[in-house]
Amino acid sequence: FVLTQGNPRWEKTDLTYRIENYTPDLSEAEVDHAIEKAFQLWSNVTPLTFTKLPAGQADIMISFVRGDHHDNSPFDGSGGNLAHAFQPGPGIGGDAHFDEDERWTNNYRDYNLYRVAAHELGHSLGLSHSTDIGALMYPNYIFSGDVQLAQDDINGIQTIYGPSKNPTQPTGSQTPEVCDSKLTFDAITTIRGELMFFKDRFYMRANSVYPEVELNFISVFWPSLPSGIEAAYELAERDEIRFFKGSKYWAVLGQDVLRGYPKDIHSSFGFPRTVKHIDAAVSEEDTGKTYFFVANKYWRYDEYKRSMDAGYPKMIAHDFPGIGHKVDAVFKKDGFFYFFHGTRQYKFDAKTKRILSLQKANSWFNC
Amino acid sequence: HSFPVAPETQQQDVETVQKYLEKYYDLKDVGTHIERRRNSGSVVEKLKQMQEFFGLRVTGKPDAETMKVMKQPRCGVPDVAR
Repeated sequence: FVLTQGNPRWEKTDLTYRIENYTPDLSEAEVDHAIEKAFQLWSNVTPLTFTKLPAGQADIMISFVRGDHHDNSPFDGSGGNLAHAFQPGPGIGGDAHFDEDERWTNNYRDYNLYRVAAHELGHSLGLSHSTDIGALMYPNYIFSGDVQLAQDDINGIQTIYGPSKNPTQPTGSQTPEVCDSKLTFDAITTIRGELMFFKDRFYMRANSVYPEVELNFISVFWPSLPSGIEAAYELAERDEIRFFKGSKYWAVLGQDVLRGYPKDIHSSFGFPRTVKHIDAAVSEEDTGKTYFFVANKYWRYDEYKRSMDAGYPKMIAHDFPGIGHKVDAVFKKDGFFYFFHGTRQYKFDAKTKRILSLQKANSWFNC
Repeated sequence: HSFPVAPETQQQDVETVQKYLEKYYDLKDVGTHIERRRNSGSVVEKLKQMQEFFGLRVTGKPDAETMKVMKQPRCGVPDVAR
């Protein structure tokens, strides 16, 4: 996080705001609700309170304006600049302006007012732009379906105003750090020759051309996929990736989620009702067999026959000795399985049923 | 696997970079002819500052990845103190 230069802050905690005018894109009630929710994000983690005034001068004046609106920072029509806000202080200090040449929404379509207001109010309270891509104070518009303060935002605002008195204040989501030795993964899959690692709302992507690991939101590629993917595998023959969460799964072709998904894992793969979710999955291009790992057992599914092979489930420990009783993620590369559990990664040779090496889970990131 | 871009797109990119850096990275707008500035030290420095901020490859050049980030809609507050 970054504090605004000079550390401007409000000297009182009971702040007021007023919505001077309304965008025709949303009903007044929807605008009020979006702005109220945005203030709540910040009041939940600080001693600050925000009271809406129906008229008169408030600490934070909110308005929808277009082009040059006489504050030395003209808006630029549709796209580009979406909004801006001023640091704490008298007069225009703290005020937030939203570009009326944008379309304001209360859903995932551009641009979600709640999401942009949450960011601008961070400026109104004294925060500047963060380099943490998972933070609300990151300067570019990214809407991943939900709006929550990252731990980086909370650390920043509490540096200025201290924590909330409410003992149950929320903690923020943590953006994964690729070289964190404690990094674990929700799911991993190959994708057209690359590897993609999934953690919470994020993916990490490693390939041989770029030395740095790319970290971004899953929603950048697949906006309709949920966060917290639990398993994923590539069905290379059909150039499909399948993502699993709970009893649902999605099939994507490149960046397109195929029609008719999500589907149910019980009716599609024949899992018993006792299976509530999949821990990990991997498919073998040469045999057409897909391995599903659930708790301490695994199933084998025949992609050609589209049915589970007989005799399953079997115990993981029996056929994959040494990798433990639970798998977080798995993929296959160059004939070898790579099993992940916690911070451990096992390279496993299925032919000899031996572990060839034990590494850190993030060993692919050249830390 | 990006393809060669047409000359006019390059010209547009130069202007995009100029405006972006003036707006968010305190690049001084001295009104000098854009073409000549493309390689000026201050543009390269500011571009590196922006690339570092966004975690991009710090090349000092308006490469495709950098242009993609520059064209994303964003907040109008600068990323660096003015």
